[in-house]
Amino acid sequence: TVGAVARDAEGRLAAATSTGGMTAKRAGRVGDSPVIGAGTFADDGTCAISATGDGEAFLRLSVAHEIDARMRLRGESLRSAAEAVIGSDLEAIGGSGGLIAIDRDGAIVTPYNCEGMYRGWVLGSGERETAIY
Amino acid sequence: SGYSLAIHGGAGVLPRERMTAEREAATHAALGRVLSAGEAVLSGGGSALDAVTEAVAALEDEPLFNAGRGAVFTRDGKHEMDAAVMVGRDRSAGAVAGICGPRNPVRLARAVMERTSHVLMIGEGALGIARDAGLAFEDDAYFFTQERWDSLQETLRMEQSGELDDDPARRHG
Repeated sequence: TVGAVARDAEGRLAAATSTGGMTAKRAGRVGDSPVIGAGTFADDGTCAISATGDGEAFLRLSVAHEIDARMRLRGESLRSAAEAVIGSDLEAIGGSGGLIAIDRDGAIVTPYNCEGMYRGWVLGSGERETAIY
Repeated sequence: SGYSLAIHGGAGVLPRERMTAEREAATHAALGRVLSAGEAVLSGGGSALDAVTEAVAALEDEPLFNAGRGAVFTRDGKHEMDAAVMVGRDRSAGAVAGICGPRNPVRLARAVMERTSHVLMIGEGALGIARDAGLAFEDDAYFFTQERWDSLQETLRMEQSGELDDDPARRHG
């Protein structure tokens, strides 16, 4: 699975995700990537999210929506909400994976609970990095 | 300039002990190319939607990652791809599932958002939107990579022999 989240110079947010699914999956099986609120989400008031990992677990937790709700209803920061959902909720149901997310101020978080996640980020200020583990 | 862009190529990373220096360098180089594709939009004043569309299309074009031409195989040796886009301004969204043919499934997800009143479309109906939108199609050979084929054979063999492990690198490509 691959994805991107962005905040443009006018403060607009967007998210995109794309996947081939899982090796040897049954025909017809669909994971979280194309399900809005699970693997892909964007709302200018809170955050944009693209997820990767055990699709069934991300679907059952409505991961992206859960993070948005924590921010919108409890006033949590993106970091706090994303790390709680990936670090605790996902772990609690035996799921593994991660996500990239950006908030309306352009802050980026990339939590994951497995060995690594292919990821990268670039800011208008010039910061730029790619990472694996 | 106030813009920010993040990308991911999936959580199915190769375990450290199997990661070679060449593979690691190739992966960082691919991620760097993708960041450049997305940043070229943002630094030119383009929209977040255009930036994520171009970044994910670039990721789909990289055979290293499990999407587009690097997509993993189903147990029947075929490809079924899914994609989605969403815009924060008004929560408009487009998504496709279970498709194979369009070179960039993310562009089809965006076509669903921009050319229909729907959010999620599957199968032949979704492919019809791709044709109407004039999106590029590829044949099965374009989506074939030996590494993914080998991974499928290994997974099926392990299932047969009852030794299937939980290796995310293999499962998630």
